[in-house]
Parts: sequence; C-alpha cells; structure tokens
Amino acid sequence: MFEARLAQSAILKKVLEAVKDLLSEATFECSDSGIMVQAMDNAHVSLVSLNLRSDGFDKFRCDRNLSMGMNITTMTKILRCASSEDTVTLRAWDNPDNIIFIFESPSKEKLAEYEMKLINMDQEHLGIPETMYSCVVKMPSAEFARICKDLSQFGEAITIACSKEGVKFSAAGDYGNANIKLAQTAEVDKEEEAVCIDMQEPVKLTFACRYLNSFVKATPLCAQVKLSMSADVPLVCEYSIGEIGHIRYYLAPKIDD
Amino acid sequence: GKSQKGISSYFKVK
Repeated sequence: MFEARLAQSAILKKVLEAVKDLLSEATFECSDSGIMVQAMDNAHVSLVSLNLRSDGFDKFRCDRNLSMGMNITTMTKILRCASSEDTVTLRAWDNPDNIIFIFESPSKEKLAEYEMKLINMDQEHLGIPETMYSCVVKMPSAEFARICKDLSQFGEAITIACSKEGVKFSAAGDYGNANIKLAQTAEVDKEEEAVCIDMQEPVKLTFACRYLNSFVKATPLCAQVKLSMSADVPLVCEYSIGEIGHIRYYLAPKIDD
Repeated sequence: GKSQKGISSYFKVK
C-alpha cells in the first residue's frame, strides 16, 4: 500500500502549478525515501526533476516501490478542487490502476475523494551527473520572475552573464534591447532578499524565454531561486519546497549555429 | 543564428 499525507494541500497545489506548463504526463516514482519525478517537456529541451522526501510528509507509507504514470493536466484539475488548508492524502494499492486523492477540511466536516486513472508510460530516465558549476547565483525568486517577464517583451531569448561584478540579464529583438544588472547584495536584513553570487569562472549563456517563463511558475514555492551555470551545459534552476524537497529545472542553452 | 540541442544530448540515458 502507498499512502502519503500532507497537512496542507497548498504545497502540492503549488508543485502542480509549477510543472503543468511543461509536462502533460509524468511518472511518479514512490519508494521508502519519498516521491521522485523526472520528466522532459514535450519538445525534450528541458527536464523537470522533483523530489519530495518521505520525512517531509505528515504520514508516509510505501510498502513496495511503485511507478505511477499520472496525467498532469488531470492531477492539476483535481488539486485545484482542494482548499489550501485542506489535508491531502494520496493513496494507492499495490499494482494500482488508480490513485485516490483525499481532501479533508480543517474542521473535518468536508471529506472529498477524487480517483484518477493511472497511465502506462515508457519513459527515458536520464542520469544527471554531480557537477561543479562555474557560477551559482542565489536571488529572490520574485525578482527572477519579474526579470524573465520584462525581458521576454524584447526577444525570444535571455542572455545571462555572470561575473564577479554581478549578474546581467539581457534580451535583444527587432524593436530594441534591454538589460538588467544585479549586484551582489552587501548586507541585507532578510536573507530571502539577498543576491548572492558564487563564481569560479565568468559565464555567459543564452536561454529561451519560453522555458524560463515556465520555470518561474514555481515562484510561490520559495522566496529564493538558485541558478547554476557552466559553459555549454544546461542551466539548473532550483526552488526549495519547504522542508520537504526541491524542484529543479534543467534547460539546454542556445548555441551558435 | 542560434539553435538548441535536446536536453538528453547532455545527460546519459539510464
């Protein structure tokens, strides 16, 4: 039997909103250690890696490892039926055809059950090596979302250039160009407002706005975002999910023809 | 111009 309970559905609601633009379906790998999802978007340009540790759940039971293929569009619709304060329980039996979502109101006066059919999926699983990145930028997630949105007006791609002076985001198009520079913050009262740059070597990479604007849908999950970059390898855009796990997006850089 | 390789060309298929 598989059963996982979160005291507040808000986290799971935000996770679904953070992946639904990129993934229409995905396999949820459930084991003793928690729930993991690794899936490429339909165009196979980006990769989503989600990790929810079992110890972050209020209750977690997984008697045997399960791979459950879920329709993300349907799952998003179901999670939208939960109030943020509702308790959410995911339940499935061994060799399941279905998964059940149970939402319980804080007063326990409302109990809603939604059953979703699982799908059979053949998925490529990619091995992501541990990488030392040339630049790691930590910055407020809302600021990153704002920059992606603002620069998307000027072109289809955003160039991120990171040096010891700071990080520069720029976009160029037929009607003009724009660039936004962020310096490392010297001192901040609140850690979540800090811009922190860990640079070994300067990096300049260009990424498609379309994907960056999908990644920033994870902004409600965490006040800070971590961008890890090295020349000629995919960007890693990471958001912590409270004390329970993280979501990482990998995006292939644009390269000169 | 710029182009883009698929993400799987950067990571090995398990």
